[in-house]
Amino acid sequence: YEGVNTIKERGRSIHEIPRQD
Amino acid sequence: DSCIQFTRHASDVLLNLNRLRSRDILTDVTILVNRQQFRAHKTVLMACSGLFYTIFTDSHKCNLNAISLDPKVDPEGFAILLEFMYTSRLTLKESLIMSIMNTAIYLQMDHVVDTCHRFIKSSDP
Repeated sequence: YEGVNTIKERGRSIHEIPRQD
Repeated sequence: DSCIQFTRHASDVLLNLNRLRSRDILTDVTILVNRQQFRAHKTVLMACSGLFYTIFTDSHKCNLNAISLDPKVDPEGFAILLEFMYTSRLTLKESLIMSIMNTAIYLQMDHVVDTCHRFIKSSDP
């Protein structure tokens, strides 16, 4: 990743599994 | 070239693994501590504990679906460490600190042992 422009994304990255369906 | 780094991805994955555990989805082992039972995912246990890593990388033991821990292990201390594995939060109660630390030593969770040592030192008058 050296030389790669890294952009930080602070939002959620994946869906959230619910506690119960 | 650009790369997007999702800064909370690791904690989002861990949150979902903990939800799977609480719903008993794809949990593949029961840990028996005295008479108490704890369901968990082998992969999470072995990622966090040297003892579980040794057990589940052993071809004779990796398919076991129940593991009994040493009867000297305190279930309350184990519960706190299991919660830590799935949440990254370690609840250090003064009344339980010795059993948490002894359980962490037994489970070969060296960084947690160091943290318990520091906690004991800092609360020593």
